[in-house]
Amino acid sequence: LEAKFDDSTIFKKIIDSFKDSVTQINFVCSESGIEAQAIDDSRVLLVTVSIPPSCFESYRCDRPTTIGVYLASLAKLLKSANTNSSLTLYVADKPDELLLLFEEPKNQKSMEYKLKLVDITADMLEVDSDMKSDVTVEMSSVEFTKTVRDLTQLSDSFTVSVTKDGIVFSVQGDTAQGKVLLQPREDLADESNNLSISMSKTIDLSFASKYLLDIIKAASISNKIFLKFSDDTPALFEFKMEKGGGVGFYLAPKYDD
Amino acid sequence: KGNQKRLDGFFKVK
Repeated sequence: LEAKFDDSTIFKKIIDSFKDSVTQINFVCSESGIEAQAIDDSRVLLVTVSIPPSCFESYRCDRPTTIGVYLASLAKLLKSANTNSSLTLYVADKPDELLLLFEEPKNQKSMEYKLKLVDITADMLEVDSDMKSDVTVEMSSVEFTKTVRDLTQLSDSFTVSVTKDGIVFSVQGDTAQGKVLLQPREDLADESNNLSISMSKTIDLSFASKYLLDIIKAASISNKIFLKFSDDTPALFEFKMEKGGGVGFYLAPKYDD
Repeated sequence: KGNQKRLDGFFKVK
């Protein structure tokens, strides 16, 4: 594998977006890019990552390769990333380490790190990325982040309901309750503020607040978030990158039996 | 709101 990002912060943002949700991950590299999936220890939150060749300045993968890493270690190395430096990932044919080369030609500087790869045996779940859903919402990731931060302070359960009037996020704590209603809007001046809802039926789902606080760490990937909900199934929270690919989170709901 | 579901109940293991 030899894959070069023209801006090293792209890879840093991707890794930082889920490094607190899961501890380790297998990156599966092939001609069609880098894909990964990891589930958290409680088996409630699943992270999916897709980095297609379009995200790279140059991308070459001669043989399919799996790269297992501890995310805490990789995140340490990526602290060196900045917008002036490129980052090339190298993995040899017989992979036992990942080489990261940061280059800042303007400053005549380069940095090289090596990370020992780990053998991760994790089962993969069969998720259908084209999963049909009753409700799809596209909204500002900044707005979503603020709403999650504000409401999750009040309760460890977070409810989302969608009707034709809009999307309602609500919490019911022991001492306080809160509710945020967002209606579809079109902001011609700033398209990232748009909110659109497409739905075939209403939904009302609850999730554990702590996972939502993990998910919003990925908001730096995109100024938009796509939400997909169906009754009594995991929700998908997806951040798509400008150049293709992105990071998605499948979150299992809470409900009464 | 009751029980936390796990993803295994929804997705098959590959």
